[in-house]
Amino acid sequence: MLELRLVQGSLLKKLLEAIKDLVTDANFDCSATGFSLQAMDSSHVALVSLLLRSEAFEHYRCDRNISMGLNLSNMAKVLRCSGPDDIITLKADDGGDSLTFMFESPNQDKIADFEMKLMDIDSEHLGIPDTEYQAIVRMPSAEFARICKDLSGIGDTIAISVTKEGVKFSTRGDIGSANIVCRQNTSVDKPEDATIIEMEEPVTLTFALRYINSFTKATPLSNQVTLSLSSDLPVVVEYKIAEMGYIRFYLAPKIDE
Amino acid sequence: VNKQSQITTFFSKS
Repeated sequence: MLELRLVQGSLLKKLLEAIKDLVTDANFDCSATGFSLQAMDSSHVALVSLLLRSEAFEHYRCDRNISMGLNLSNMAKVLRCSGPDDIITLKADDGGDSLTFMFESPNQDKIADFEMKLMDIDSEHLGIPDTEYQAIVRMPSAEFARICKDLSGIGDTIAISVTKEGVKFSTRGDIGSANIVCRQNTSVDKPEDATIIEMEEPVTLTFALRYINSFTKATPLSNQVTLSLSSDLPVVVEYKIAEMGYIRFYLAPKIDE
Repeated sequence: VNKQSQITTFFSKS
C-alpha cells in the first residue's frame, strides 16, 4: 500500500512541468527514502534525477519499494487539474495497475480524484559517481534562465567557462556572437540574489543550448540554481527544493573531434 | 567540430 500526502501539492505540479518535455515515460520509485525518478531523454544526452524526501510529505506510507511507470505528459495533464494551493495525495495498492491522485482544496470544499493506469517501462538505472567538481557556480535561477533564453536567440550551443573573473556564458551563430559574464556577488540584501563561484581550476565546457533551456523550466522550484562543472564530464544543473529534495539535470558535453 | 556525447559514456548501469 502506498499513500503519500503532500500539503504543498504545487511542488509535484512544478516538477512535472520541469521534466515532461524532456522525458516521455519514466518510472517513479517509492522507498523509505522518498519519492524519486531517474530518466534519460530519448537521445541519451540528458539525464534527470529528482527526489522528494519522505519528510516532505505530511503522511508517507510506502510498505514496500515500488516502481510506477507513467507517461509524464499525461501525468502533467492530470496535475494541471489541481488548484495552486491543493493538497495532493497519491495512492496505489500493492500489485495494482493504477495510481490515484487526490486533490483537496485548502478549505476542504472540493475533493477530486483521478486514476492513471501504470505502464511497464524498461529503464536502465545509471550509477552517478560522486565527483569533486572543478567549479561550482550558484546563482539566481531566474537570471540563469534569462541568460539561456537570450543566448538561444543567437546560437544553438552554449559555452560555460569559469575563471577567477567569473562565469562566462557564450554562444555563436549566423548573426554573430554573444558573451555574458556574471561575477561573484555576495553583497546582496537577500541570499537568493547572490552569485557564488567556487573554483578549483578554470573550466570551459560546451553544451547544446536547447537542453539547458529545457532544464530552466524547473526555475519555479527554486530561487537559486547550482551549476557543477568539470572538464569532459556532464554538467549538473541543480534546483534544490527547500529542505524537501532536489531536481538535478545532467547534460553530456559537446566534445572536440 | 563539436560532437555531442551521451550520458551513457560517463555513467554506467548500476
